[in-house]
Amino acid sequence: QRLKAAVHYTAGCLCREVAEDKKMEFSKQTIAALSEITFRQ
Amino acid sequence: AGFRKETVDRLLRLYFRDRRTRVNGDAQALMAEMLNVFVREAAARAARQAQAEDLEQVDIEHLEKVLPQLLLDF
Amino acid sequence: EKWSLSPEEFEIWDRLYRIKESDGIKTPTLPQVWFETIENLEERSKHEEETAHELSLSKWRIWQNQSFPTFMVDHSDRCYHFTSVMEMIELMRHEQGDCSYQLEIQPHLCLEDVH
Repeated sequence: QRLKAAVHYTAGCLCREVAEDKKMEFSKQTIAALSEITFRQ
Repeated sequence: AGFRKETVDRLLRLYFRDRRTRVNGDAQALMAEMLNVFVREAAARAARQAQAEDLEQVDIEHLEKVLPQLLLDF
Repeated sequence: EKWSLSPEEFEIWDRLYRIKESDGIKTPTLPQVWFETIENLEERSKHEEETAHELSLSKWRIWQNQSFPTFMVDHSDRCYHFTSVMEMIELMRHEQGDCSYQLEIQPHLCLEDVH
C-alpha cells in the first residue's frame, strides 16, 4: 500500500503538470484510475 | 515531477521470483522514464478528450475512452 | 526509505489525491484478466469487487474504430490493427444475410492452398 501511495502521489504530480499545461482540472477519480493503471502496467 | 528510481526498483522487485534479482541503475532510470512518459501520455490524451467535449474537468470516462488504444500503444 | 513518500509528500498525497470515505467515490480498478483456456491468474476478493469502480475497456467500444489523438507516443501497429478491425466490425454490424467480406474474399480461394 505504501508503494501504491508513492505511485499515486507521483502520478498525481505528473497529472498536475499536464493540467497546468492544458489549463484543465483532473478529478480525483481520474488520477486514482491513472495511478492504478500505471501500477498494473 | 517523475518516478524515483528507488520506487521503480521496488515496483519491479515486487514481481521477481528470485529475491536476489537486481535491476541496475540504468535500467531503473529507463523504467522510471518509461512510466513518466506513460502517465503524461495517458493524462494528455484524456485531457484532449475532455477538451473535445468542451469540458474543463477531465473525468474517469475520458480516460476510459482512450484506455484501449493507450494500452495497445505501450 | 528513499522509495517511499517523505512526510511532506505523504501530507500532500493525503490531502490532494487519497480517496477518502467522505469523497463518496470508489477506488478505480482495471477489469480482471479472464482466460477461457488457462486457469485464471488472479482471484479478487468479494470485498474488493464491491468496493471497486471497475474501469471498462468495452463501454466505449463503438468509439474505437477511429484512432484517438496522440502526443509524445504515436499509435502502435497493434493499435492501428485494433482500430481497423473495429471499423470492419462497425461496417458489418448493420449487414443482413450475406457477409460482404466472405463475398469479396471467397473468389480468391484456391482449394489446393488449404488441402
